[in-house]
Amino acid sequence: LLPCEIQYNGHAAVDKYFIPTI
Amino acid sequence: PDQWVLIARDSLLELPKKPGDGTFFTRLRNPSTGEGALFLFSSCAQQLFEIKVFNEDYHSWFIGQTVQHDGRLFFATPMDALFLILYYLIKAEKEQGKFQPVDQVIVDEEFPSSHILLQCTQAVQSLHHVTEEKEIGSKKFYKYNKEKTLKWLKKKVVQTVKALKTNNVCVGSAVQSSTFIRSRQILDVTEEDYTRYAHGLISEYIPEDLSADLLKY
Amino acid sequence: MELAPFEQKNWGSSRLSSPVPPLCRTQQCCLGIDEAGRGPVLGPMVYGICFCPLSKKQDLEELKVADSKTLSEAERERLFEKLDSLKEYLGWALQILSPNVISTSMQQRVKYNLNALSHDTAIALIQYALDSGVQLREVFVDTVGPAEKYQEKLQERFPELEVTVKPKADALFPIVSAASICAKVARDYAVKHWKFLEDLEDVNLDYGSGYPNDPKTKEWLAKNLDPVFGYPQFVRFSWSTAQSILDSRAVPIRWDDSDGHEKASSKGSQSMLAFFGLKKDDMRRPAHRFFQERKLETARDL
Repeated sequence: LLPCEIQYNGHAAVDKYFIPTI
Repeated sequence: PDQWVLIARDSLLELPKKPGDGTFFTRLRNPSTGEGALFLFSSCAQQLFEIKVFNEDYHSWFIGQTVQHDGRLFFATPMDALFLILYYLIKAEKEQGKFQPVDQVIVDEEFPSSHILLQCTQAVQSLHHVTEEKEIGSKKFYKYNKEKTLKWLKKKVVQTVKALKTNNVCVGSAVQSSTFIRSRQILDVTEEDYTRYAHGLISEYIPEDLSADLLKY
Repeated sequence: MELAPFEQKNWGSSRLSSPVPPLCRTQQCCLGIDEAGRGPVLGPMVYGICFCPLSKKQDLEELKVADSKTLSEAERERLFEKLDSLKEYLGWALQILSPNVISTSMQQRVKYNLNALSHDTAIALIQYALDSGVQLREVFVDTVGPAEKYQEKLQERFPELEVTVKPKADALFPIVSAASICAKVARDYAVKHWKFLEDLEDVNLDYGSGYPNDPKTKEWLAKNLDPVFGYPQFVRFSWSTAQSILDSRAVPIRWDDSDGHEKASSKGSQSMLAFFGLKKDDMRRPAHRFFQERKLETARDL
């Protein structure tokens, strides 16, 4: 769940730009 | 949009034994507001779930390699279908004041799915908690009974108080974050605070008049 | 120049330094500060300091470091090697501010502009030298913003030092030029050896000068834009060039504080009567506190 509203539905290169961290 | 994020029991995802018997969403009448609200029926409409939504501004979801604009989070929580049936029983009492078969009571042109409530066997079997019953031949007839209903609702309030205490829900006048854990117990929270809070929660599921009566009771 | 600590964590800020020459701990010293990479929209900004005993100022002049602006990258590197070899009396330190640090500082809710960031970095480097035992007496700095105000600020912060802030200080004071060499060489190296944190395919570093008005740089920015995530962290998001490409080509994104400006401007055009009428939502009984506190609502539909 993101702390911002992305006004778009569709593909996102999450693996490339996002590194989930605990 | 054709995708939402919902937290629900695993059992709701089980495949139905027959086509058309699976879990489904529908709009029914909210017994407190009288307006339409979203509900979920489990397979064969055995169990009713209310749908609540966590809706805070400025959220979206990453789901795998996609973005979902709609940042809401839905919750499906089981609820006693008798609350919804009660609405129609009270209405029938006001309009006609006579014993009727329950399938004639739960008729709603605006929410045609309401008849599915009759499939919630546990709720139908509990009708005697809120009605007087008469049996003629093999058929049962029901009439709303306020005293019995208040007694039933009181049990609900008592159960809710227990749940509030078990779950450490803050019911006192001070506002605090639900994730804040105090090192000392708040001593100024009384049994009355719990009861009023529980009454307020139960009131979310009953008409306003009945809520006022319950408070006095 | 070895920038391994920064290379491994190039989204943060890194300090690198030479050992402090023993002479600098026993003799009164001068210190010069300069920066590299203020203007580009790509890559880090580097602040460098050089310090040496006052008695060695002449030696620095003889090195002819004052002409650093006219040097090529290779020549600058050679000069840096020379400076670095003067370990007996010359020390240096660098603060590398990643493009990510620049962007997040400038875009945080409490305004922290590039000048303030620069000043704080310079102050931190001076303090570092003092903490390392350097017997500082004179400090020479190139201007960032109005020279007088900057000098006042530094002088107030370091009353025991003689601070001189002047435009084109690298041409006037060899110690500043030496610092400029260190900063420029570090920036050149950091950009050349940039490791993209993002798993990008076929990204090339042929971005032109890296300055925002360079068409080749703009083309590179447009080519490496992701509509959801924007740019790789090599880019300074806070630069208006970067932002305007995002505005036109990326998906709109709204944050908690995005509406602050919108609401302020829209309220001004509303009729006062709009605040007195009861809206349909207001006529509904409010939800129980349990739900309000948890931002839970009854779902009316999907």
